[in-house]
Amino acid sequence: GLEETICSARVTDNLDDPSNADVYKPQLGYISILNSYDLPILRFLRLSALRGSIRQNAMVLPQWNANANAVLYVTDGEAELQVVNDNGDRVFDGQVSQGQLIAIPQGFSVVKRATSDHFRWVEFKTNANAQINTLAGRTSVLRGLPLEVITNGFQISLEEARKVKFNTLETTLTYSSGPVSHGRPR
Amino acid sequence: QFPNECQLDQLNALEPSHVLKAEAGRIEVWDHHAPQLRCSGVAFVRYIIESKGLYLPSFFNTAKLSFVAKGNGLMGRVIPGCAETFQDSSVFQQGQGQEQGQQGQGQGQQGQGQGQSFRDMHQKVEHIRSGDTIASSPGVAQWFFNDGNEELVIVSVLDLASHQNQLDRNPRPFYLAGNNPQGQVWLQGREQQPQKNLLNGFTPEIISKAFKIDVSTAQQLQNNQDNRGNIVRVKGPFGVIRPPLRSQRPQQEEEESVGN
Repeated sequence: GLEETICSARVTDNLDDPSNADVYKPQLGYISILNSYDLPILRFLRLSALRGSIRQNAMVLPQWNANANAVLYVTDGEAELQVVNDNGDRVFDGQVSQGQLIAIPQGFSVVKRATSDHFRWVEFKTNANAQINTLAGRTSVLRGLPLEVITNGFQISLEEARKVKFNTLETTLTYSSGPVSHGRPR
Repeated sequence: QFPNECQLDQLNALEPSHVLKAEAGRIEVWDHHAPQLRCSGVAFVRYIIESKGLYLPSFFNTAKLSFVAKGNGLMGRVIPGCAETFQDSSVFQQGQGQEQGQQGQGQGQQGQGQGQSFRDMHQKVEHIRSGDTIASSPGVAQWFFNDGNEELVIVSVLDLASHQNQLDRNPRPFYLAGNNPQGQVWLQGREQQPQKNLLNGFTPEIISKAFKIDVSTAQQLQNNQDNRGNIVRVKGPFGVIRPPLRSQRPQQEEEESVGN
């Protein structure tokens, strides 16, 4: 029985093929995810991976890993990153470039914006089916909240709450020009 | 776990060790370093939400199981990828809706396409009442609202030893809104720092770009001047779209079911 399962199990998959992209915007780039649905053996490892390749000024909307830690390794280019921890503190605010590694723990929110022609990275996640939740965008947590929760939670008007909730139609990648980073973490 | 953590020679009844006061209630936290809780690998929290109190959206680093010990209210969750299936009635009045849709378009709901108009749409909201047991996954935002007249008391266990907790053996709430001036007093090293919401950690420029809003609104989302805590008082109507309460089902519908 083993030769029919473990020995013949597929253990490789290529993430550098944009035709397999899960998120794709011609002007901004693509993101491919490799989880246990794509590569079943990952279920045993309880690990998954993500490959991103975005152009200059493309921004990955702020998001957090709901059920995994992530380790991000830069393979090409540079990007500005901001990372926020459970206390609401910005624990990283700066550039990451080729060859560098940064760990993003579960629940920590992160935003990435490419500052070089192409920013490419691979992320390894400690869950076979890592789930992200986004703070902004059409499938975001703010979009899923009632307006009353937003108005009361943030003490903003109904009109402002509508803008917060509905203005961003993208789900993952958006365009963002100009500097957004202010140097050292607060 | 550290070695011998479960070498317990004596057990005792535990009381909450930390109380977080808020505008419309309080959150009582048991010391999760207490030997018996440490051995069990859990943390325990009690939420006391006053009438019209809204426990602001938050998510945790691990699985949580809650029990409604008293009162009743509403509970909302936002699960990644789920649609906003709760929409207000104007969507269902198709013909009329269409006209409104055009009108709606004018009200800044650009990009909705199909000319639909609506007051709001959001993910599922449920009624909760005493006795309800609620499962919460890590990373999934959840909020509670007390729409009754008595206190809503919810007790929760957080399974810190679960494999779903990818962080350390501490209960770590992440708040999407609000500001807790007392801070995460149950965590060593965080006693003196207020706990802010997630958006507070980003620069206003990032927030304004991500949400496509102006920077002043982005700054408001950061709740910098907010000292209400994590349970705030809702002033005026709380017009969240909700299903009728079980007891409010139309009489005829119930008779039909009896007939069958």
